[in-house]
Amino acid sequence: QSNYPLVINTWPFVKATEKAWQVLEKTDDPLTSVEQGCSVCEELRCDGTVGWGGSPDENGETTLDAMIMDGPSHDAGAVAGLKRIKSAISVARAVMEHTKHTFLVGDAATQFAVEMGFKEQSLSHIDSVDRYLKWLNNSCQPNFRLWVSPDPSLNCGPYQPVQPATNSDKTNANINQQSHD
Amino acid sequence: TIGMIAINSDGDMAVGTSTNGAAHKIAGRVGDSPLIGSGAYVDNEVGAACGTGDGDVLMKFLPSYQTVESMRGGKSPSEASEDALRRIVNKYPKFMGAIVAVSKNGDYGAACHGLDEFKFSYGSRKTNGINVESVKCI
Repeated sequence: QSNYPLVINTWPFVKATEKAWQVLEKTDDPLTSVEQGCSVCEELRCDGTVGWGGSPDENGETTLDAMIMDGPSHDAGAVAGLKRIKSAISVARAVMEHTKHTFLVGDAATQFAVEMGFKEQSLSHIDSVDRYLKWLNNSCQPNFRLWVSPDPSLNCGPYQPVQPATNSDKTNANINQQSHD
Repeated sequence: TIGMIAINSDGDMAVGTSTNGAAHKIAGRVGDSPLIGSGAYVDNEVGAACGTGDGDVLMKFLPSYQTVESMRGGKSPSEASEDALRRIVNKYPKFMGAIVAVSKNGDYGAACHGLDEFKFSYGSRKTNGINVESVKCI
């Protein structure tokens, strides 16, 4: 007994689910459904955890990670650390469909995306700039550095490595509903 | 982060993820979302899963692959998701994350840890529009 067709996603990102469902009903194509659904979240910047203008890194830059996988062919494409391209999951699909590789990263992934016709543009938003400035003004807290000098729990960098003195609890207390993978 | 699963009228499936990662990460850091088997995974003969949470931990356990493999072994989507999370929590008790899974016949389930509850959304012909459900975390 089957309960499909069906779309489902992590978190209550209803607009993304709606789009994915509309595409699935219209095309019966799960790959395009997933791509278009996730693309809506990239455009809407769901919770600030998807798409441009969120989660600035230590340099204040937003970079994007995405992956797509097709069940029938078991083919997949992925990008990580993608810079200056907003449509991350569509670039991942381009990796899957226009290369014999699976995973491209960083500036080289951006170069590939541009070659595939994607527009290169800033991923900054007033929200990400504001969040970055608040982080700088809060002595760069929270901070993912470990066993460096100056003390990363109190200071911004640049940092130098120091000898680890004890076993470290690497649990990311900085990961929460506003900052996650 | 969004992780998504779609299954069509023939039972064919696809998965996808998209994220901007952890805020204030060290430049160059990548989480689990783009890693096949970690952020998401599909085996068209068995089912699919996708995860969310602390990618620095999740990527060490390939939880989406584990969830699909547990469904292959006969577990329901909820049981398989919980099993994959328990393997993580055994090593990282403070871990925060969740897994959503769909079996080949379209049954779905989810599990979470480190939150009070986890909400996810889905749509099907049986639902009138898009529904949001929640699960209590283990």
